[in-house]
Amino acid sequence: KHIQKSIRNYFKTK
Amino acid sequence: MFEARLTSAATLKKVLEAVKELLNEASFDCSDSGIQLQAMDNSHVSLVSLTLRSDGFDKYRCDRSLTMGMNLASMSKILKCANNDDTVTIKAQDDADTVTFVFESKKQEKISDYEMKLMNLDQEHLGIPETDFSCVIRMPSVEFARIVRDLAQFGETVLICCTKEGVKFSVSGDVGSANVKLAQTNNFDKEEESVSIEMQEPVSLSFACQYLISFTKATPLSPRVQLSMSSNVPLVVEYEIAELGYIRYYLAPKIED
Repeated sequence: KHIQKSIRNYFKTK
Repeated sequence: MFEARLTSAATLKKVLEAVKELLNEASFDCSDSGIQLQAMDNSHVSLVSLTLRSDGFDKYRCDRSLTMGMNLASMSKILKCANNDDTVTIKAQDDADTVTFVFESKKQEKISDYEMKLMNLDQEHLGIPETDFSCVIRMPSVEFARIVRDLAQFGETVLICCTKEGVKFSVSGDVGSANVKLAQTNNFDKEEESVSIEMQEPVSLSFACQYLISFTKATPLSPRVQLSMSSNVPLVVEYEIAELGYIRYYLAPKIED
C-alpha cells in the first residue's frame, strides 16, 4: 500500500 | 507598461493546455528576464514551474515587475478565439487590474482584443533546491505519453526503475500487471527518437499515474522529455519550449506505507 505525500514535504516555502 | 508579443498564438495555446489541467488559476510573474509561473496543483502533490524568457518573445517590454493572477479557464476561452498563426500580444499597464490579449491575423486584416480581469492570488512560492540527480532519462515525449496512458489503465501507481541498461515502467492492479521496458538506444542518426540514460546510481520510485497523465499535456510543446530522479525526492518531468524556455513538473513520490 502506497501513501502520497505532499510536495510541501520536499520543498520549503520561500 | 508590460507588453509581450509572440508571432504564433499556437505556442501560448500549447503552454496553457500544459498547465490548465493541474491549475485552476495561476500567477504569472513578469520581469525584465521574462515570464515565470510557479504553482502547486489543488492537492499540493505536484508543482508546475514555467519559464518563458524575454529574449524568446518577438517583442518584450516590462518597465516594472508585475504579477498577473489569471483564471486559466477564462484565459483558455480567450486563447480559443485566436487562430494558431495569429500574432498574440499580452499587454498590461503598471498596477493594472486587467490584462489584454490582442490577436492579429497574418495579413493584419483582422485584429481582436480581449480584456480579462486579473485576480489577487495569494500563492505560496516554494524554494526548489539544486539537485544532482541519480538518473536522468531523455526520450521522445510521444513515447512517454504513450507509456503513461497505456499503463494508467491497469493501476493507479507506476513504479519507475532506472538502471544503466534501461528504464522499466511497471503497474499492477485488479486486472493484472503490466511492464514496459525501454533500452538505452545508440541511435545517433535519429537523436530525436533516442532513449538516453545518465545514471550515477539505480533508482526505483513510485508515482501516481494521474499526475503523469496531466504532465503529458505538454507533449505538443516538445519532441523530447527529460525525467530526473533520485531516491526520496520529487521526480522532475521537463519539456523544453524551443527558443523560449521550459516547463517543469515536480511530483512527490508515493511511499510504501
